[in-house]
Amino acid sequence: RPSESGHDEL
Amino acid sequence: MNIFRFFGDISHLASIFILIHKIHTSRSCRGISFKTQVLYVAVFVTRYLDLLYSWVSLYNFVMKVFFIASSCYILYLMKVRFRPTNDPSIDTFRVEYLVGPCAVLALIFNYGYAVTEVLWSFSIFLESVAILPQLFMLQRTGEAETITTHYLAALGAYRTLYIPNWIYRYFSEGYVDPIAVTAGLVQTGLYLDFFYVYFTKVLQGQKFELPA
Repeated sequence: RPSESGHDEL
Repeated sequence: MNIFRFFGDISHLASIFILIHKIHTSRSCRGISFKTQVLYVAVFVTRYLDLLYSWVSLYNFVMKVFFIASSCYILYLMKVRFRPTNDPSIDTFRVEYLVGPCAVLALIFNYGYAVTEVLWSFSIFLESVAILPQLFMLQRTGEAETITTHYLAALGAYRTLYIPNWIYRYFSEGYVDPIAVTAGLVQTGLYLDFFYVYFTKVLQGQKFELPA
């Protein structure tokens, strides 16, 4: 899930 | 990071420089929707709240700060420095029709019920439609300065390049962000009409004019 590693895209 | 995302971000940067350059050289913000620019400030501020508590990379940090600062600077140019050249009477898109539904969607579709997560979702949805007041204005006036169309093309190229980035990330990392992908496809779709005229007219050396 994207949020677990933070949102790395701009 | 992959080449698609990198060039997408570069294209996004370029679009902002083109816009600032246009305003400075023509000493005018004619043809630019203030509402769209306000929406971009809202998009960047709500999305990049994580600047305050999470570190991704220097690249990520610098870009986020740049996007927030430059979008605020553009508002300053439009509302203060070149205020007389901004004509609100043709910038008539009702932004509440965008902000309201995006807020509702963010409450339904998000990656966790935290204020920051809901705001992140909101920013993704809002970004996908933030260009609409600008495109609406273009539709109304039926024409645009060439430099304004370069700005829009660079901005459209940015999210278009994110699509191959997501495909690449799916295969290389198994990474999928359904919210960003869905909104990104919508956002890119909104540019299709514009791209058509841009490629068939502006890049052939003609003026950007919509058929009557």
